[in-house]
Amino acid sequence: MNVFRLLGDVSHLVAIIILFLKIFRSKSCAGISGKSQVLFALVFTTRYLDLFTSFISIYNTVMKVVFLVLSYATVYLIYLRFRSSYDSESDTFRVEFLLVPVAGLSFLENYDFTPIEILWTFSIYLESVAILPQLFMITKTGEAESITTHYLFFLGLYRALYLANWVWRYHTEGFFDQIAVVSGVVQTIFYCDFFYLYVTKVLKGNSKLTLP
Amino acid sequence: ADESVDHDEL
Repeated sequence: MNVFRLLGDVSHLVAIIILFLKIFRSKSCAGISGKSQVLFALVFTTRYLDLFTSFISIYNTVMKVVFLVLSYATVYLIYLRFRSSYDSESDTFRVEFLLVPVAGLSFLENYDFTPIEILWTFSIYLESVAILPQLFMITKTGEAESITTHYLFFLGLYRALYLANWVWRYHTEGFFDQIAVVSGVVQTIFYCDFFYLYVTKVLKGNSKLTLP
Repeated sequence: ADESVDHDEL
């Protein structure tokens, strides 16, 4: 555990909590892509199957359970509890265009051809593109509430910090997880345009993000 | 596979 990894995990947790509380407190999921949230729930489900097969640490187990519970709770808020506020007309990204290639790739390029390992690989690949429905929705509507942009900022920052963690681990322990690193770079690239808008617009005091 | 790959990251 190094500082980049810890800050990355904290950033990830902060992002998920921001989104959950935003929906819970405002009793509305307006502007939020339910499809992205279902994909993230799928990411955690397929990645954390090792909760049943291997124990790494109390920290690891607790974080996995928290991520799983919060991701499903968020999906519940969007599709059941506050369904009337869900903007399905703007959430039109075709997720099968992500799921099919990602599933195919996880069978082709993995560390071990076993169900649990293929599902882990699937989760890594899927995570790198899971935010696309949300970004697509913002592009389509041309705006996002600032609280939504804070969520996206911390979610993007998390994987960027993991990149620093992987550089650190490579130099200190020779650790190199090619699948995670390549996917992590791809994932972070998707956020770059957003990071630019976040810094130049939201942090300059605009109440919401409007696209030029 | 005789040995499972260890993923210690989240």
